[in-house]
Amino acid sequence: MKRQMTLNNFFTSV
Amino acid sequence: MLEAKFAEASLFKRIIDGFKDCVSLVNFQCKEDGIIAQAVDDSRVLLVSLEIGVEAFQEYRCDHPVTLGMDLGSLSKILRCGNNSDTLTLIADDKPDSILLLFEDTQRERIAEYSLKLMDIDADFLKIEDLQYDTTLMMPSTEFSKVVKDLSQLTDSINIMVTKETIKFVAEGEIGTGSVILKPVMDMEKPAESIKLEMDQPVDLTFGAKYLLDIVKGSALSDRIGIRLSSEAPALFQFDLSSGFLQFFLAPKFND
Repeated sequence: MKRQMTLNNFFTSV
Repeated sequence: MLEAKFAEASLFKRIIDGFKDCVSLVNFQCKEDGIIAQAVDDSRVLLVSLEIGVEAFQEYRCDHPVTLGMDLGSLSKILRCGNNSDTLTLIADDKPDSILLLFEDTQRERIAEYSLKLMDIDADFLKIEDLQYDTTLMMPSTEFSKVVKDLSQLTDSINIMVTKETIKFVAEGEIGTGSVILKPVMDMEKPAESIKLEMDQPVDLTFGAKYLLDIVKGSALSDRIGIRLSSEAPALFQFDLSSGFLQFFLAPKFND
């Protein structure tokens, strides 16, 4: 099974 | 004061139709050099980034930066009231409660005016670093759209594999499997039909089909789509405007 990553895994909130 | 006039209302309609199904509340930031917007879908998997440069407008004036928070569903209802070939002017004062949308049919001297209430939208802004990509693809947006729509019928995940000479899309589902293989091709007579591939590293990535289905709705904006892939970062799908772009950043699926 593959798990869906979210953008929070890559980008930071500003 | 903001006054932003599109030569054809259809351009703004196509822009909004390109992402209204994946995000609903969006802050449009209007500045001297154009309008930008960023929004993330509720699952925080897909990020939309829009930039409309001044050159995309017939006339553009923005004296003070202003943020227009809009519900895209409501905006879309109003956009449907205008005809595609009408000019469309967006008008807002410096501290607006609402935005005015003015559709003008210069041939028939028909003027339609709508106002849309604005919203205070508390949305965080994601900082997108300059990402390094392993592979860059340029292809006809209709071709990409067809591949995504076809393979999505089989599965909820689509695998994209790129090697030096081959782009392979694969779907493995309960009812069966499917794959589409494309090769780089240069069409001299119809350059828009060409498929360009620049590969530094092969990639093998999996994406949620439902997000790809959202992304291909931007196809009405441009006959080309740029796709940038990396094993380490969200994929970037881009439709270029005459000035500006509509970008989608999509987080991949990884093995547990």
